[in-house]
Amino acid sequence: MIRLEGIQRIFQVGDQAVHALRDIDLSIGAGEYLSIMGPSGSGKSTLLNMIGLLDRPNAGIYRLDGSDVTGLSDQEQARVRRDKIGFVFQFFHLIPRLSAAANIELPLLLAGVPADQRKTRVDQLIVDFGLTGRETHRPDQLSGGQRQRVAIARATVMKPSVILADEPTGNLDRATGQEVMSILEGLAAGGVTLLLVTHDPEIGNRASRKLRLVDGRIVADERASS
Amino acid sequence: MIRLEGIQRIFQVGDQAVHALRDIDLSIGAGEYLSIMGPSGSGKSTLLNMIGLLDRPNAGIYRLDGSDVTGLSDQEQARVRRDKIGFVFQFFHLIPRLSAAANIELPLLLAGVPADQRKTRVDQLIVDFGLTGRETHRPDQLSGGQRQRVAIARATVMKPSVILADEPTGNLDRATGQEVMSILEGLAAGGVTLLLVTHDPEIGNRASRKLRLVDGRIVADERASS
Ligand SMILES: Nc1ncnc2c1ncn2[C@@H]1O[C@H](COP(=O)(O)OP(=O)(O)OP(=O)(O)O)[C@@H](O)[C@H]1O
Ligand SMILES: Nc1ncnc2c1ncn2[C@@H]1O[C@H](COP(=O)(O)OP(=O)(O)OP(=O)(O)O)[C@@H](O)[C@H]1O
Ligand SMILES: [Mg+2]
Ligand SMILES: [Mg+2]
Repeated sequence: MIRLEGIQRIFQVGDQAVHALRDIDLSIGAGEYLSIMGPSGSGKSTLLNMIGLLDRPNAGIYRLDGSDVTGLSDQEQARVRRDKIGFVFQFFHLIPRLSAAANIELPLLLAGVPADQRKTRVDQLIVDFGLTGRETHRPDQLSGGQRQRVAIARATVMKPSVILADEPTGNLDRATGQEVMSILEGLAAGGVTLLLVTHDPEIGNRASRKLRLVDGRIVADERASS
Repeated sequence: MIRLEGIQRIFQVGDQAVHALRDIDLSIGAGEYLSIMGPSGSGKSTLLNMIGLLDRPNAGIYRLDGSDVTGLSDQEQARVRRDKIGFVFQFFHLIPRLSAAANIELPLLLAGVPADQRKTRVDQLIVDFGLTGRETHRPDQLSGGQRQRVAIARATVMKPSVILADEPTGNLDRATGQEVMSILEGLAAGGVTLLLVTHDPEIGNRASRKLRLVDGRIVADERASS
């Protein structure tokens, strides 16, 4: 369902060209559970942003569910993103003026989901992610790991078919990280395609397929023995 | 050199009182290397902010190098902070419009250090932290782990006597995290007082003294067997 062919991403900084992604060929089937690891600066967030239609390649083709999405306009990309993809950003990107609950609710509100359904779903996620007592707090009134959990809850609230998570446990202690992982893995078991960027091998090794990025290239692509 | 006595920190959110720190008594000698671990939301960042004079307690006394700093004005706290403390924030707080090099240089510039000395010191830190080739990039043109390293470099650039680091390896792969830790531990070996908040037990266990926070209280304070 996700096919990248010959993907290149080059950032221009003054007269310097940064090859963040080089010759990426990647095929990911619906429902796969994949981790992406590699050194700091190796291109993991860039790859995830590409797949999440938050960025465009300089060369190559990206097919999502069979259609070429590389050439879509910004608005078309935004619509595909809203309909299919839940994204957990490495640095969350929460709305500063909204409470934790309102941040989680926002995608539902934008999609026109009725108020009673929104309340039910947000209330459940507040409980699932251990945010009870923090619903009314704004992001600046939350700890780092609480903000991270709000970001993850928001990414799941529309029940997307693809979840892209950039370092989802980076600000969490081991126990809380395990709780978050069982929620995400529960969704993957239910058929969601889950792509997880992580620096924690204990987290990355749980995936059924593991990619390793170095200097913008995929240098390893292993399937765990079942 | 750091003495907290009866420290309380209560955040008010609407009609809810959040007891982020409860009855904190803590004595840290000059040159100690201490880690602070505990669940997400347990008060680690709040404690570090308190020690770093970025926040004030609601009750209790904080003595730094023998003098009561609890009652200092904002300006006086800022001056003590600038002179004595290097702070690595959980979410970096880099200046968006400045390059990596200019972000690292900023404390030196504010302190009136001459240009040639600033250049020498910043150039060395760029190399030490593996940021070669990224000096001119602004924060939004850096990876998460690169931003984190800029934040750490900035915290060390004035050679402060106390370094407070909030999750300094949270966005780093294992190898890069080890490099950063040897820089910080090198400073600690040279006499800097190093307080490190971390979710990674492999990192936290390296300290010679380990605190554990739960729900705003210190529940463990262990010295490693030498
Ligand atoms: N907007 C940009 N402009 C210029 N260079 C960029 C930009 N974004 C990223 N880069 C560079 O591209 C490379 C890959 O960045 P990316 O954020 O994908 O790395 P990463 O693997 O996610 O790293 P980390 O583990 O530190 O988060 C880095 O060297 C970075 O400096
Ligand atoms: N400005 C604030 N207003 C209200 N509550 C706050 C504020 N800042 C923090 N809190 C609350 O105080 C508690 C402690 O927060 P703190 O950021 O110190 O936790 P932490 O141990 O650093 O967590 P993490 O490991 O997730 O970073 C949390 O429950 C948080 O919701
Ligand atoms: Mg990244
Ligand atoms: Mg914190």
